[in-house]
Amino acid sequence: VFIKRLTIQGFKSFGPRKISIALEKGLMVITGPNGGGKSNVMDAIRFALGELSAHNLRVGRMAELIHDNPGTNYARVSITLDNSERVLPINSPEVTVARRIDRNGESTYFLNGRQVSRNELLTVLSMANIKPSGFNIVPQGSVIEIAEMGGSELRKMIEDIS
Amino acid sequence: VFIKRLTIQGFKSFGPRKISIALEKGLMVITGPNGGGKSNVMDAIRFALGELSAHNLRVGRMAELIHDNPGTNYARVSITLDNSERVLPINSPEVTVARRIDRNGESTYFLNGRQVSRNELLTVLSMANIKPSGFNIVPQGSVIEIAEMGGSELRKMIEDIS
Amino acid sequence: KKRVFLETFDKVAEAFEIFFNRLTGGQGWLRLENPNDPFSGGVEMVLRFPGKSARSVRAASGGEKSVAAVALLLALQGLTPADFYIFDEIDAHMDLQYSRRLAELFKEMAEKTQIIVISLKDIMAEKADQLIGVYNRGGESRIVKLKLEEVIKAG
Amino acid sequence: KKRVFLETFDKVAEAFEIFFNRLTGGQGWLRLENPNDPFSGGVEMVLRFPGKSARSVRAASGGEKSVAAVALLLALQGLTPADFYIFDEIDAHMDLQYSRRLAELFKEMAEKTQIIVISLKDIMAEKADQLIGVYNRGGESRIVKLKLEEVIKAG
Ligand SMILES: Nc1ncnc2c1ncn2[C@@H]1O[C@H](COP(=O)(O)OP(=O)(O)OP(=O)(O)O)[C@@H](O)[C@H]1O
Ligand SMILES: Nc1ncnc2c1ncn2[C@@H]1O[C@H](COP(=O)(O)OP(=O)(O)OP(=O)(O)O)[C@@H](O)[C@H]1O
Ligand SMILES: [Mg+2]
Ligand SMILES: [Mg+2]
Repeated sequence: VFIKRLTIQGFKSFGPRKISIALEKGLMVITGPNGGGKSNVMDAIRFALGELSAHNLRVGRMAELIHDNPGTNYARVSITLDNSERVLPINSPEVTVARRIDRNGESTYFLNGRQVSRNELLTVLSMANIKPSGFNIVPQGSVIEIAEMGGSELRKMIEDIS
Repeated sequence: VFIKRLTIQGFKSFGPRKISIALEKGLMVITGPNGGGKSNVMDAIRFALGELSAHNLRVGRMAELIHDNPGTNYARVSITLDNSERVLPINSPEVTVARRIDRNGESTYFLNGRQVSRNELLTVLSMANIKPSGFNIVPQGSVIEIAEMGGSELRKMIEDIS
Repeated sequence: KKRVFLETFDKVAEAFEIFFNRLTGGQGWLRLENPNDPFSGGVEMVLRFPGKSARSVRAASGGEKSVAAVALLLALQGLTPADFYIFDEIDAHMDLQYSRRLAELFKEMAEKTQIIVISLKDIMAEKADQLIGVYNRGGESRIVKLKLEEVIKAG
Repeated sequence: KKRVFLETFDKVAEAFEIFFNRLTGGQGWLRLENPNDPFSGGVEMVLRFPGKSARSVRAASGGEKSVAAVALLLALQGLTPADFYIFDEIDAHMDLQYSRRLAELFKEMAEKTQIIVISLKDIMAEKADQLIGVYNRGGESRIVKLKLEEVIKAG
């Protein structure tokens, strides 16, 4: 279940005009200058997958995820997942998950265009073992933290996943 | 008062065979592969200038500064400083400071070849405002620490130097 | 609980040895401080880089620590395989050699799974199946598809 | 004590503005949270990168934070000038643009003082008056004088 398309609108450094990219299986490399928005792309993916921690999305409050241009009132990110093997319990070859957040900090979730509760979305994604945090998502600076871990922290980390 | 020559022997990744480099005023860039010994060159300079903190030299105990080949029994670093303006209170156009540490962890200090106490060495260097730690010596990773400082840590840092 | 921990530990330790060797050509091991009572001690990481003697990770250089951390991360990922991976600048402290080995490893892993890598290294961009640039124009982020010649030219 | 702090703060704040603009082309300020009672609050860092609105350093990207930290470091160094400086990989998170501006700044500073920089960036090596390579052979570090063509060829 890989990501086929990512659509970002009004999320962090992305303006209100929709931006959409198609992705393939294989190695995708994202480059560009400091402050360009590369890590924000990763934040957008985690946001759409249901991330609840403002800290993990590098903001103080969730409402700060909205592009700080006064004209922008919401942020919306949608991810189209490949479902050709029907790992997700939805009968379509592609499944689109979307999330929108408004200035009041409230989030709305969508599955193939239909509004759903966050719980329903997470349940569907969990069938493919997909969650917004996990060892498969490695934020900037986390390698240095692992490198600096002491012996007992290392043991605790392995304890937590066993 | 700049560094004209650096001689390293048995210090950290440097073997017992003396290595000596001449330096000029201007921009010197040190490059090379990970683990090559670049940061150890900086440690060698701080060591010779009187660094007492094993932590600042990235070892557990000072005796670990000695090249870990069993045949090596001491580490020695000497720095030749330009003294053409006689900023240092020594009547020679160049002043060489050297420090040797033995397996028992004891350090011996030399000024132009004559053995001196650590205090005498530090007093001489302080005339040129030279010390092993200070804002002019920026270790690997310290920029990230500064970048992550909160508002009160920033204020404390400025307090400490005012 | 001890048995579950030890099973997990063994899997991670074995994967760590493989990934560390793959990335560095050297040997790396995870060791329990107290094998009989794991929870009373920590986990040590011992590294033997090519041409050097075995040392604790604490004694390694900045870049050496970082490549060992990547090997550990990949070993931990092996416990619960995922269909896509996102890595944000994990090669920041790596020299050209390690960056190249990491890029080659990702290229290989990407035959089976989707790997999204954020990186400033040209060698990683060269290995990409798909390469995009994210930059700021007029206060807004833009995304462009890149051809490698453009990256090298701008670089 | 408050007067001494404020005098120091003003000097650092002024130098920070100059260095930040020099390195980024943008504007950066240090502000006291409580100007009337400095010790009851912290020091805020506000950054306005070119083309963007002013934001706290907390909201900046990894590389933006790092270039702001370098500007602060240089501002603090200005309080007690030294005859030599040693910088160990302060450009690790910088892209090509910032790395180039830092290298040009160091080149200029090095006209008056000795600057020793450890860096893995080619652009820094290109600006060097003196370039040396430190590498490991047979468990021992060696030092060689380098010519730039050799670095580019190896790279
Ligand atoms: N809500 C928002 N509105 C507008 N801009 C924002 C918002 N949130 C974050 N930004 C901006 O996004 C930029 C950072 O983006 P990001 O962290 O993705 O950069 P990056 O490309 O990863 O850079 P680096 O290479 O330095 O890590 C910052 O300049 C930040 O101020
Ligand atoms: N006493 C010692 N005897 C032998 N080798 C040592 C000793 N102390 C440290 N080393 C080795 O020196 C190497 C690290 O050197 P250093 O930190 O200078 O690397 P570096 O060139 O700065 O690398 P990086 O680019 O990764 O920061 C390590 O491999 C370490 O094991
Ligand atoms: Mg980033
Ligand atoms: Mg180093």
